[in-house]
Amino acid sequence: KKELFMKLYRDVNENLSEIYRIFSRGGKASLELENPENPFEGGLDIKASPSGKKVRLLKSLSGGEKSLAALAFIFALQQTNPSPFYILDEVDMFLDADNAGVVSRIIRENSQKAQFIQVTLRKVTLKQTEHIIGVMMQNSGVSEVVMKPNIDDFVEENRPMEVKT
Amino acid sequence: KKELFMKLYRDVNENLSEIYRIFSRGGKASLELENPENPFEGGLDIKASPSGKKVRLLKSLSGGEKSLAALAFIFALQQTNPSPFYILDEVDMFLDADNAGVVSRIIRENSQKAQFIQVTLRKVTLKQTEHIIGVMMQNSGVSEVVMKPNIDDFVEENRPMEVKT
Amino acid sequence: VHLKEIELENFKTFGGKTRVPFSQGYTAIIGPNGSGKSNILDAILFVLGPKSSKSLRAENLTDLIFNGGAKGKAASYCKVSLLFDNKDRSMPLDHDVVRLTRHVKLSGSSAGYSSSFYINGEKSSLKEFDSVLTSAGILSDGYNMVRQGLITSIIETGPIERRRILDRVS
Amino acid sequence: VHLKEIELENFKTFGGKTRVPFSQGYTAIIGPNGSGKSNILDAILFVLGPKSSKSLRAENLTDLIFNGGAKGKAASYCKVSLLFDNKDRSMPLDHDVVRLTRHVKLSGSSAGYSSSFYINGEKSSLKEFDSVLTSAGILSDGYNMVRQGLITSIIETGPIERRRILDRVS
Ligand SMILES: Nc1ncnc2c1ncn2[C@@H]1O[C@H](COP(=O)(O)OP(=O)(O)OP(=O)(O)O)[C@@H](O)[C@H]1O
Ligand SMILES: Nc1ncnc2c1ncn2[C@@H]1O[C@H](COP(=O)(O)OP(=O)(O)OP(=O)(O)O)[C@@H](O)[C@H]1O
Ligand SMILES: [Mg+2]
Ligand SMILES: [Mg+2]
Repeated sequence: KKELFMKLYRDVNENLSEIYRIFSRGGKASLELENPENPFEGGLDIKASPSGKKVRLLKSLSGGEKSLAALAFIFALQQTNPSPFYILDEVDMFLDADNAGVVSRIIRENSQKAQFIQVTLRKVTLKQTEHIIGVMMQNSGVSEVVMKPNIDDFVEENRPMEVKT
Repeated sequence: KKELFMKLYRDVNENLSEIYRIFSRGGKASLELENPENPFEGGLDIKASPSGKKVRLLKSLSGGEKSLAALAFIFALQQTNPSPFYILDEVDMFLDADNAGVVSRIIRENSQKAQFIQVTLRKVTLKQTEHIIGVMMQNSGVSEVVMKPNIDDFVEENRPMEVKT
Repeated sequence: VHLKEIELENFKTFGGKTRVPFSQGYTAIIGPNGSGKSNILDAILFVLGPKSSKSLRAENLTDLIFNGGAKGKAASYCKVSLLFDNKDRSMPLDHDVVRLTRHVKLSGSSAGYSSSFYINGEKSSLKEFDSVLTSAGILSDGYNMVRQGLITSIIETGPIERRRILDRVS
Repeated sequence: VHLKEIELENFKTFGGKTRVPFSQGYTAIIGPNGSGKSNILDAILFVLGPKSSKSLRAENLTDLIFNGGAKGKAASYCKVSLLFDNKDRSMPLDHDVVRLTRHVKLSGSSAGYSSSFYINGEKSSLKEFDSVLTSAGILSDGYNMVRQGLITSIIETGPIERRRILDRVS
């Protein structure tokens, strides 16, 4: 049991540091066991340092930085056991334009090998998706599917803030 | 003690149903005590029915519907004891364009009587704010304040999805 | 194998019959708050996922049946079919299209409802579903289905609970 | 009374001295993830808010001191001043501008740091801060300061914890 756990731990840790390096354009992330000798007696923490910053535990990062690290952890877990099919529900919610853009580019790359279905409210994400399905609700409380929704009417666009003083 | 609690409960409940009616363009929301006789022995739930839907407990609403009801609850609490000064950190995160637009319009109205400082990533919210402060981080890991940031470079715009089939 | 289409009948906010075609690659689902986006993902999980109602944001399986919305009549059953393109035969069935159907209907039994499974129209069982999905590598309890709010809960949860994620997967 | 300006010195990511002017009415703060937006709100809470470090997303008060960032040198103190327009005299002090300053510096004492309060440059105390703020109606532990993530925690928390919100306010 401990063997299996430690093998998964090492695999996820390796995947995490690679995925987070790409997500944060050069940052470092790793897992940390509270009790490496007896893993089942302690917990697991995620350490991350966005590029240009010192390494910190998940809880002292900003909202967006935490969600980027947590998403990298989920993707690292997924990589240990590939599936033909993934669903993601508003995973880009806390990310600014740059981060949401990088994440959706990675998903686009992964969608060559597997099917991805993602609920999103972000225009920056829609730039990468190949197909879009709209859902509307009429006053009746019944949902309807719209196969070719007009995107411009729907989602927001985030660009990194330029310092135009 | 019970007296004070019940008075606050009635006030917040009244404020909530009014605020939520405006937020959801016609929906109903109310508080519910698990044990109305001995409130301190039970919990508190929020019931809401977005306009055109049956009444449901918070947990069976959608992500955005929940956050609109929770925000209405917070504003209902704030109304019981007005302050000259409020801070809000990304409260519009889960809302679609319509809902984020209504909320920021209400805050704009309230900002005639008190000062509101809100961190946001949404362009729909910025349409209502009077002043905007930008924050940037250089590679050094040091934050800088930008007094007149160029908004177009920064935030997203959400519009309700029109069914243009 | 990839998902070609979903057929929903009276599932949550999808009153009546609704077809949602899917393509391979990367698909986005967009729409206003409360319009039914996450309900589509719940429909997928209803067939593929853990069979408990809790994971579908419902107290009981009968809460998944369309409740009539604003003014309509509540339905007495709900049904979801997932159609998979099986040309690569990764599902051990000799069909180009495999249609997995789950059906819940109100009934007079003590539980108040009956729940049944079908493969290509023939009565099947939860066990058979699981074996067909596992051989195709479609895990329902892995982290391949990232529900709304999972990211926040991984961040907010304590280290012990976070370690348990690895326990479950290993 | 309204907030006219914040002066930050070595507070979290704000190394060196930074001034942030505010106007009455409705102000937005925008910027990329991790740029320091919530840190500005933490600076306000550092002076007005509950005095514990936990509410400022820090283990200890000394974690609030600028740690040098990527390549810089860690500072040995942090200081935040909030300047309020007091022309309406809602703060019981006979000044048009009231400047509330909180200062934390590393020291050789057993706690490892010292923390001090100033009003318009004169040494003051936490108690005096609280009395000046309360008479102006600026509550720090009420729901007037909605931190990042509060909405999610109200939704996710159980009914008992939710009731406790009313207990605390009443
Ligand atoms: N059995 C049912 N019959 C009718 N409506 C239902 C049923 N079960 C749930 N609902 C409704 O479905 C709605 C939730 O939809 P869903 O979670 O799919 O929204 P969403 O599009 O994901 O929104 P968001 O962007 O806010 O996450 C709720 O308003 C809820 O009341
Ligand atoms: N004492 C300190 N010295 C230097 N950096 C610090 C200090 N304390 C916290 N930080 C850094 O501050 C950053 C968090 O900033 P903040 O929470 O203000 O971001 P934000 O702009 O609100 O981002 P988001 O949009 O993701 O919420 C983290 O990267 C953290 O490492
Ligand atoms: Mg949803
Ligand atoms: Mg923040």
